[in-house]
Amino acid sequence: RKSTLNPNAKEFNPRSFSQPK
Amino acid sequence: QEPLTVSMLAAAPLHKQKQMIGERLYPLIYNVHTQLAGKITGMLLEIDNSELLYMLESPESLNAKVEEALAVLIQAHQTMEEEQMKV
Repeated sequence: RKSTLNPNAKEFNPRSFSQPK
Repeated sequence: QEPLTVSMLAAAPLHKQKQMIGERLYPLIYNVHTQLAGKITGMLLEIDNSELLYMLESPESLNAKVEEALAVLIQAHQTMEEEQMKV
């Protein structure tokens, strides 16, 4: 079945996520 | 970190709700698809909030959605490449 997800969705930019060291 | 609840979301303005859910989704996706985490999270955030909250609490449905988003991204990329080859 066709996915309803949109490949051109705006990329999410995390604010509080700190890259694991 | 306490789970994100409907009441926490309801207390926030609509545009902030997506950011709040995204902050929870992103780390989970980052563990599996580091480079594409931002893109996949953005795609999933277009899903309605109630389904997103459910996915935050059920890893298998989240994984299924993430894999679906990945498949859509790969398909879109291949289509774009084919288009470029035709030109």
